[in-house]
Amino acid sequence: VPAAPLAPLGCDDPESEAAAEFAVNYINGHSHHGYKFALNSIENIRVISQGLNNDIIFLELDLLETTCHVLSPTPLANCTVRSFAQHAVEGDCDIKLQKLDGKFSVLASKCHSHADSSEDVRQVCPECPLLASLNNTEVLTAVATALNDHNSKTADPYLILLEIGRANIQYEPAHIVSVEFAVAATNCSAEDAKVSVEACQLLPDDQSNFGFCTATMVTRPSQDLRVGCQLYGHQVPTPDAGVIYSHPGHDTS
Amino acid sequence: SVAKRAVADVAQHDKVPHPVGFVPPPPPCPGKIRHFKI
Repeated sequence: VPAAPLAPLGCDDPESEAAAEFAVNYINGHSHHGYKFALNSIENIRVISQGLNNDIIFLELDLLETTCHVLSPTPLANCTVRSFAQHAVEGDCDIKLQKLDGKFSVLASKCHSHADSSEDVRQVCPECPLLASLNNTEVLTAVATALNDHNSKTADPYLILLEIGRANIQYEPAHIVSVEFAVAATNCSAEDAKVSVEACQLLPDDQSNFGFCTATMVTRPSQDLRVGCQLYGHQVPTPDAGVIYSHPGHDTS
Repeated sequence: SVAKRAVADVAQHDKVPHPVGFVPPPPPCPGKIRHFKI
């Protein structure tokens, strides 16, 4: 009598959660842009046995953006999921894994991320600022002003912009542009850069030093600029097995 | 006279009633939400 087919895995079964954790770590480890994503729910799981101790697993995951940039060494468990009021970004991922002799490997992954709708945010928090486009002129001005301000006041290496991670603009009662951006240390000091910024280059991989800055620029009713930058220190680069970009509203695979 | 009952009736009629207090298991998927649903 053929063995009874295995009961289908439930989305909250320990094995499903182990597969999902492996998949989320893979996605974050192979993402070169944006923020780390955390597991919000396992939408579906299908297991197709290929033989003894050899399964193909199809996972549908619902992820949420965290406050950690993908270059941050902070463990995912310590990364805060952006709240609803901070204009959350959701990631929907389909991942194909193989589990062979108890070891997972990712065969394919495809993710789509998108910001929550403005209506939803407004419903929960009418006065919360909404995400702005990353090429909005006010956003670009705020990033350039903040980076120049930091470089003009620091004794640290001269920093250059890697990418703008997120930005939002508040219009009332004050006009405030808030930005977050990733930076990299160069081979120049801030003083050297004043002489000849063209000579400032990214440090080689074996010395690379990335960081992250947040800034708020108030333009009305008064002028005010607050900038905070933190360098992560040199980290051993992860193997680049394919690039997955996770920008709000972009597909990645 | 013999009348053929609709399948639904038969299914309904012959359905084994659940024991009192029976709680159907939650559907296997989707799983729990760890933060919030957008």
